[in-house]
Amino acid sequence: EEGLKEAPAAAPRNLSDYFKQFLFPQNECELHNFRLSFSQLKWDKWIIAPHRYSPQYCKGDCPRVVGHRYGSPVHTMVQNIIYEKLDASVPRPSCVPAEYSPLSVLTIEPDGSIVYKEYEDMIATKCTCR
Amino acid sequence: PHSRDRAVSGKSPGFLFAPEDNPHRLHPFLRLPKGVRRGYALLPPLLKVLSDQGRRNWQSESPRLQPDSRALRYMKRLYKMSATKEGIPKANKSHLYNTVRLFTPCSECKHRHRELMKGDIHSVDLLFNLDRVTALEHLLKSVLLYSFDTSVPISSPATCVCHLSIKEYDFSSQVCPSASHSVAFSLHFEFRKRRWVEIDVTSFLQPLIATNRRNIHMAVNFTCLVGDPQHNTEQEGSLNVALVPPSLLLYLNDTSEQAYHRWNSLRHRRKSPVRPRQRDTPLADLVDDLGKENAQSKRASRQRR
Repeated sequence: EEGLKEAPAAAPRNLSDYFKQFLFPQNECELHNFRLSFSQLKWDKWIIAPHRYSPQYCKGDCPRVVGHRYGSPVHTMVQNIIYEKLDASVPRPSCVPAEYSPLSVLTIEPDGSIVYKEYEDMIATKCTCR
Repeated sequence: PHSRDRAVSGKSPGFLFAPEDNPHRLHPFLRLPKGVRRGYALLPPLLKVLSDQGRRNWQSESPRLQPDSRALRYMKRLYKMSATKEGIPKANKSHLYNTVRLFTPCSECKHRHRELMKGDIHSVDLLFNLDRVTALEHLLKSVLLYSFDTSVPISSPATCVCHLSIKEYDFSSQVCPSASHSVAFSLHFEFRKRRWVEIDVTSFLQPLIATNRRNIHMAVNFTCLVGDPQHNTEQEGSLNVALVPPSLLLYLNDTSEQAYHRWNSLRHRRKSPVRPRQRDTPLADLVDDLGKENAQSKRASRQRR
């Protein structure tokens, strides 16, 4: 009620903007699907498997007060404070991958031998703000 | 968070490297430091695709040697057994390897010793070039892989004896080196069921690979007699199966940073405790602890008084 009292003169359109800031942020930091096939990169001549690869990616805004929902360290909040109060050239925290899963790849080596290898951190599975 | 050159050298996975390009044509910033290049003597195509020059050169990559179709089929089967459809390594803890390399012999000399032994003898000298095995790939197991074409139905089991000997290079005869030390394996299996026969030669090759020998020269005598000696059935004589020279399979544990370390992620998953109390920010924890400290020091001074 107080909030309302404070802004009685706002036009209805501003009011909805005003209320919107209390709603769940629309383009919040989250994991986005992205799938590619190695034939697109013309790598399928030597990458035999997998045919498709889903690296995913992180995109979205990082809220000012980053809570435990992102698993962000305290530093993330401090960086926000630096950006707002001390030095705007310091960038705000970014939406980046926090966890990955590995990927198995079967490739043909230049000498014609074949190698199966499991690579670390090839598929983003979780995002965070930091 | 990565320093510039570390990002270039540290985290690029091996399979993104183009093999035969000439690094010098790229912008110095994109070239790997010399030391790193030895291990990754190749430039990552990811970087190439991103550099303008790379984009033009990309189409001109020189052709690769094509592997043997049987070998390819075997490795595809291994891939299906080890990874899910999405390409993620299966979580079964049974295999510790994170790298498997299959080499086909790059040269061979054929010998036929009919008078030496009864049966159909396939004796062949094989040279395997293991240059692709890096110093951080440690051998767990090595297997000689025979493939049989089972188009000719064979009704009864067969007993095969495999004589294996490692060859040292004899410079007097440029073509075929002489034997140095050898070992014999005897196998017993039924053809009906097998397309592939694996002969475990780990103990035999371990010392060579551990001392960074990358050219392995071996002579393999493979003799198969049809029938089952264990059940005293009469051995029907030699086996008339076309034998392709075996491939060499190495199961390796790659300890480099970019390789997936299964036991590491398992430990990591087990280790991560559930937080006893859900706090909004770790800062509150800190404040809480500070508050506690104050309370304790007050209590101590009161007791003293």
